[in-house]
Amino acid sequence: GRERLLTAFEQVNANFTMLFTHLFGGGEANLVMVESDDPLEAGLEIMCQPPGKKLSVLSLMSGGEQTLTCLALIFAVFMANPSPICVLDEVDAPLDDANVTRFCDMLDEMCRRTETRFLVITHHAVTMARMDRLFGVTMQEQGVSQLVSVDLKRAEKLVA
Amino acid sequence: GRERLLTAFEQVNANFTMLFTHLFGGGEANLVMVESDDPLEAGLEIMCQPPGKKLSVLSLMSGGEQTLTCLALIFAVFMANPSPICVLDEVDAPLDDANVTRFCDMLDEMCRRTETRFLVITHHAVTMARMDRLFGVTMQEQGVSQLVSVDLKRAEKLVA
Amino acid sequence: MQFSRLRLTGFKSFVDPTDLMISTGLTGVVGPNGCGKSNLLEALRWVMGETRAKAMRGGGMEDVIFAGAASRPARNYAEVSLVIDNQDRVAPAGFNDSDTLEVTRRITRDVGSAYKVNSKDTRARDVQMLFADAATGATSPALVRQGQIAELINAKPQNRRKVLEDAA
Amino acid sequence: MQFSRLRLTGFKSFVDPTDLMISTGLTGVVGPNGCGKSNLLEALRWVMGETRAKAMRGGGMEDVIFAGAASRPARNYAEVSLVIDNQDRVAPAGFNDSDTLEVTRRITRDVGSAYKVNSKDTRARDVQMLFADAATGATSPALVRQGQIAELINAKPQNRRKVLEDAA
Ligand SMILES: Nc1ncnc2c1ncn2[C@@H]1O[C@H](COP(=O)(O)OP(=O)(O)OP(=O)(O)O)[C@@H](O)[C@H]1O
Ligand SMILES: Nc1ncnc2c1ncn2[C@@H]1O[C@H](COP(=O)(O)OP(=O)(O)OP(=O)(O)O)[C@@H](O)[C@H]1O
Ligand SMILES: [Mg+2]
Ligand SMILES: [Mg+2]
Repeated sequence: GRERLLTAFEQVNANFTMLFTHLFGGGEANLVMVESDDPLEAGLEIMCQPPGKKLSVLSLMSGGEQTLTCLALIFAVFMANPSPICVLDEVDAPLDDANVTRFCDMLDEMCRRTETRFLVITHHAVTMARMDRLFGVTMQEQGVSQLVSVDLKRAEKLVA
Repeated sequence: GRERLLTAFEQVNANFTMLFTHLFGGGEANLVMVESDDPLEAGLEIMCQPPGKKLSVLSLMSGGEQTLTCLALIFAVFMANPSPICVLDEVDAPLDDANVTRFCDMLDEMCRRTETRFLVITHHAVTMARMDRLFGVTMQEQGVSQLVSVDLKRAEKLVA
Repeated sequence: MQFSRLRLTGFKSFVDPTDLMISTGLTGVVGPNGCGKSNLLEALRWVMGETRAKAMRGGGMEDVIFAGAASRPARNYAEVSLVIDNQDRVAPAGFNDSDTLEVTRRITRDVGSAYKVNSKDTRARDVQMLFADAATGATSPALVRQGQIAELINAKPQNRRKVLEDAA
Repeated sequence: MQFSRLRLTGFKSFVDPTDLMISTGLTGVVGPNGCGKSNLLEALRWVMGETRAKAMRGGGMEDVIFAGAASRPARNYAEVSLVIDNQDRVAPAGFNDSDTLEVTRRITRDVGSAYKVNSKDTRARDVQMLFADAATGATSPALVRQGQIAELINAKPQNRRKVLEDAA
């Protein structure tokens, strides 16, 4: 109970700090248990300091920075117990091109470390270009979905 | 009290239906008061039917469809009582290129109908290209923001 | 245990039988707003035993049945099947004697959901256990819904901790 | 009444005095994640009399004061001023005898906020009234924060109705 949760916390926190500094190219980050000394009752706060900025809680960061930080947390948990399948639905929407590239670098790293198969739903041209293959979903007939294989080069037309 | 709220509701609902069908190229939509007969107590539900699809509540639509519908509601309220300034912070993030274009068409329409000045924060190349002018925010010095004028053609470099 | 194919029939906007092949590495899914991309993720969570209609964006479980479109009548059932490669034989006892496992869930209007594993009727709970033992399932933190990151950012610290519990 | 210029000094990441010119039509604001775009909208809402620290992403009102960066020490005050063109003389009485109105708000560490209109000390409430009478203000539905649409989508019907009340 308490033991297992604390062990998991330690491992996830270590992964989280490592992934955060990778994604932000530096800085510092930590998970902190708050509101109770009992790990079964405590809440989870996220303290982070992007390079050159001040240490603050998650809520004071920009939208894109918050998203990148949460991706570090989600994958910190993932690394502690990799699943056979991982599906990400438009998680890159608030990211600029530079951060989308770093996010894709992290996905490549996860592919190297695990056997996990990834499905990445996206509108971002940068992300599409980093995939091993693409499927397009279309509604040629109104209200009826169809799946088609997409040539990576023709992808841009489909997203619009 | 009750009278004013009902009159506002009628006007906003009419604007909303009109803007929805503009943005979706057809279909039907309506605001509905729920949970109470008293307009001062009732909640606001949003019923919509994009072209070729079934009528349903807002929560059953896709992420992009929900966003476009909420933009129709926000501007339905705006049209009822235009403000001197309107600021939109990354409202186009979940939209595909076709819907971003329709969103920009609606902004042009609002510019024609009102004296309102608009500030549109965006990462979307399509939106940037539709603006009358662009300002870039940079952090050349870590943690310190600066504002610069941006040539519309050079905009793509700045967003990455 | 590796996932290899997801098949949808009458599930939300996928009225015609549709196969999504799940291969190694990174598979991208693209398309315009409202074309059905998120419905694919919901079908996967649904066949793994999702019980909360709210997590399917619906008011009730029958909301996943194809409700009709401009030129198509509504259906009265929805079915999703997931094919799993089990050559490494790590599936739980009772499911571990074949190279392939096909998990199927069907919901019929006014009747409810029924599960099968390799054509044998199976209880919902045993399907959920099968996936839980494989470090996945409908509530796996590795299945990130559209907008879920925004919820995590805005969540109170108490609610964020649930993310950690899934890792323990 | 038209807004023409927003000036930030020591407000969040805008430590050096920065002018944002507000012209007719559509002005785009672009830049990488975390560079300060949303801080501009917060500065506008703040000078118009925003009272809720939560709406500024902060724990307390002093969180808007520049907290320092790699090569800069923290400041001890933040100031934002908004210049309004009042040639059409539609401002409320008491503010209506000049072509230009400059509304300034300054917060000093351990002291609190102080407002001025054309250099004359003014109460927060009168500043809020000035903007409310002009169909704008910190809570105007035309000022859409990042993530606010997602909140509207997920809101219970009771909370959504507030949008309508702003129109009445
Ligand atoms: N039971 C149903 N029967 C028929 N169509 C349905 C049903 N449930 C949902 N849909 C349709 O599926 C569409 C939503 O698909 P989905 O959420 O997968 O879109 P998406 O591709 O993820 O779009 P976005 O890019 O905007 O997120 C909606 O337009 C809705 O009308
Ligand atoms: N009091 C403060 N002092 C100094 N810097 C601050 C202060 N408050 C916030 N910041 C910084 O401002 C940055 C956030 O800026 P902002 O939210 O405007 O970014 P943004 O351009 O909107 O990014 P995004 O595209 O990700 O939404 C944060 O990185 C944060 O460190
Ligand atoms: Mg979607
Ligand atoms: Mg922002």
